[in-house]
Amino acid sequence: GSKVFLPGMAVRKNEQIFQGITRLLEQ
Amino acid sequence: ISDIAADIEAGVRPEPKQLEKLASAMSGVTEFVVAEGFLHRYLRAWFPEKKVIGLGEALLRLPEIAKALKPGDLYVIEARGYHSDYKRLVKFYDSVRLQAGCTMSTSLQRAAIPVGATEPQKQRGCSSRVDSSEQVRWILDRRKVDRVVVESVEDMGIFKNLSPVNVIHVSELR
Repeated sequence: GSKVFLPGMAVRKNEQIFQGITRLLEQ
Repeated sequence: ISDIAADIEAGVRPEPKQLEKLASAMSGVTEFVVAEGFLHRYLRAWFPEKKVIGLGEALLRLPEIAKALKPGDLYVIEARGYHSDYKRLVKFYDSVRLQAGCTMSTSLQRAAIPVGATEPQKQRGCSSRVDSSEQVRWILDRRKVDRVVVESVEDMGIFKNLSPVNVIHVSELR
């Protein structure tokens, strides 16, 4: 199955954290 | 989904048409990883066949993140998502706590203490039952910690203002 990440506004506003999470979840 | 989330937080129920559109966009999805804790309950009700987990749980399931959590850390749980799946998550976070040897933002009854999730409402001028700064002072009271690790980005600012130690997001654990 596939996974989808819903980051929400607070994460979206923090570019560095958003990119870090995306990298980790794509592993 | 950002629009729907903003509506729900403001007390507006999504239209059936919005939900249908969302369902068709998510038809191939089996698991939601959701940062906004208040959405967990709604997503489980709308998509009972799909798994809904929080961002903290998704990241703590990665060995490189779990290993980086240390005994001197205070781990701050995102309270709304935690309480929406309490029976399962008490066990999950207990095992994380025991493995890492860290402390967590839970009460003696192992209820997660809410912190920054109410900040957006306050910023919009709505009243809130929770004073975030007071909650943080209470969580930090008489605790000696080397580092604070938060699940919710909203909690970072509040802890940075009030904690003498380094504050990081769970995704920054190394």
